[in-house]
Amino acid sequence: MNIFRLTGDLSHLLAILILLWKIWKTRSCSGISGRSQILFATVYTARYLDLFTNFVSVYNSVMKIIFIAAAFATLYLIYVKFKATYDRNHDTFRIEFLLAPCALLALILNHEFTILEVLWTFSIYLESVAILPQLFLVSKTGEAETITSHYLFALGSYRALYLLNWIYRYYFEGFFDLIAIVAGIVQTVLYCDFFYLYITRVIKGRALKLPA
Amino acid sequence: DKTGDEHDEL
Repeated sequence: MNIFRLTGDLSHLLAILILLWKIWKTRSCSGISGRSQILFATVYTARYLDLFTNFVSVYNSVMKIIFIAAAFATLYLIYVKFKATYDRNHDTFRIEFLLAPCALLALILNHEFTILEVLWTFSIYLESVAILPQLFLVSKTGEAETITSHYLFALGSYRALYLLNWIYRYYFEGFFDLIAIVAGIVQTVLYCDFFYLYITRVIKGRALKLPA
Repeated sequence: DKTGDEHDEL
């Protein structure tokens, strides 16, 4: 555990809590892509099945359980409790176009051809693109609430911090996982446009509206 | 080479 990994994890946790808090507090999931949340729930479920087979640390297990629980709680809020506020007309990204290639790629490019390992690989690939329905929703409506911007910034920062973590681990521990690194770079790059808007607008106290 | 037992990150 190093400072980049820890702040990355905390940033990830913060993102998830901001989203739950936003939906609960405003009693609305407007502006949030249910489809991205379906993908994230799929990611955590596929990746953290090793809760049953492999113990790393109490910290590790607790975080995994929180991520899975929060992902399904978010889905419950969007699709059941506050479904009247769900922006389904704008949330139209076809997630099968992400799920199928990620599944195929995980079957071909993996560290080991076992069920858990292929599922782990699938989750890494899927996570890298899981935000696309959300970014698509923001681009369709042309704006995002400030709290949604904070959520996206925290979520995007997490993988960027993991990139620093992997650089650190490569130099000091000889740790190197090409699948995670390449997917992590893709994931971070997808947020770059958003990061730019966040820094130039939201931090200066303006709403996140896309340029016309 | 890594195996499924070695993923220590989240």
